[in-house]
Amino acid sequence: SGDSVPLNEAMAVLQHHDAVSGTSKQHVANDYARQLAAGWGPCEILLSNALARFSGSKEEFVFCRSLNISLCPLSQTAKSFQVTIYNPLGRKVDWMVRLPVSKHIFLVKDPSGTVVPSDVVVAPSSDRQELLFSASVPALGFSVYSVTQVPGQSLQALIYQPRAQKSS
Amino acid sequence: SRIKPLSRIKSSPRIRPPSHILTIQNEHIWARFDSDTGLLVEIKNLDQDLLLPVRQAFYWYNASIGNSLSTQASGAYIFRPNQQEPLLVSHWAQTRLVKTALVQEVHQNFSAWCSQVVRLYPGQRHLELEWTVGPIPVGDNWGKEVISRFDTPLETKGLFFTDSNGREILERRRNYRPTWELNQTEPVAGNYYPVNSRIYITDGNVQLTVLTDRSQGGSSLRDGSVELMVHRRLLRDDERGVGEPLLEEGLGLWVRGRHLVLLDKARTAAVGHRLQAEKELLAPQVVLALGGGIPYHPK
Repeated sequence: SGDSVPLNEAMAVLQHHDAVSGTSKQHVANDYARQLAAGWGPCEILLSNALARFSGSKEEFVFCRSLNISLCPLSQTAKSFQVTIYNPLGRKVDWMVRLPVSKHIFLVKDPSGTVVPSDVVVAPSSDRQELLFSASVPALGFSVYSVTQVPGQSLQALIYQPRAQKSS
Repeated sequence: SRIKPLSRIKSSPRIRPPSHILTIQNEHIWARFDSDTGLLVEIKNLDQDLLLPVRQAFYWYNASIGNSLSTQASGAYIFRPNQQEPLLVSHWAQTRLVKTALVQEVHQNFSAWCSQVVRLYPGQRHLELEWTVGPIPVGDNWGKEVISRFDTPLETKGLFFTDSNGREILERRRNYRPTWELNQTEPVAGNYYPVNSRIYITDGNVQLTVLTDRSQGGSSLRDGSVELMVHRRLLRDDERGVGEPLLEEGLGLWVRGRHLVLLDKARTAAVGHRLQAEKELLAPQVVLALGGGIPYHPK
């Protein structure tokens, strides 16, 4: 079962001005980070249970905490996966999803099964690829998009495909 | 593309490279980069036909270790540069341009410890600057306090605006306090204020707003200029109680964050930055799964 109390307590401890403004000794700052990280785990279980109940299927939900540095083992290895996007705002938002992926081409479908435009770009200062697609998410709600690797198509083939020589 | 350092180009003006324009744009925004230096130099709001020269670059203040005026060093509690002028991280950036149907971005590499991606998605009404700074080198025994600074020709008459927890906007006036007669002894730090979500400058007609994805220190130290502190690494304790310098162990931390830049008419700017700041603060959360799970409800 999930539990948000550890994260609540960590956030309560971090109301201290040392945590808010970074005026603690290094080992204390490290401990603040440790408490937060320890609180995330049980909270993610809580979120997974809620998502399972609302989406109607029990999934092994994965939270990639390092998307800001293009790290996510699941999206970088799986041939197909689901992306659930939760919108905490009280209004619908369109949001560009960026996920690190392997060197392949992907097909992205929206909740109604319609293929949506997607792109694969090289992440800055690295040779990692990122899959981009625009997701539309309802107010205080979530949308589930499915991503599937297009078999046989690799990114290299697409990029370095020899252009048909123009007839002279 | 590898761009020659400015110094070499200046020394032989005749061989200036062809001034191919480096730009990115979507339906609402157009941004231009100097083709010699790779730095952002202009932003245009296409909807309102507003063009503003905006030069953005990274600088660093040399942290004070105390001087003849005061023994106060820069530290965890105290920001105190040892001189008023910050130093440029780099006069130029190595750039790479990415343009696809879903994104246009310029990757700028200023140094081994400072880079940025300037990005535009379709439909976006702000310019996204994803900065990556660190580990800050301190091998020269100088503590460094790194800022991102935007310089424009806006005549802002010493005024700028910062928010308080994303709600109230406070007017700030350089070298001035509304509640007492200020004897300004710190021309830089004495004009720094907390920025929780946004800082902006305006000449009454045009407004330049920078949204932050976390609290930072910020200021406007000359008319038309806005700066935000993104990272610090110091070598002295400031004698205010921590008992150690703001100095991560080992190599030091590198930090990545985003600044969202909005250019608007002053009278319509609020709706733009307020709605965008809400989207930034309450950003969607992404959760992944392999799919094919068993039904939650047996039937």
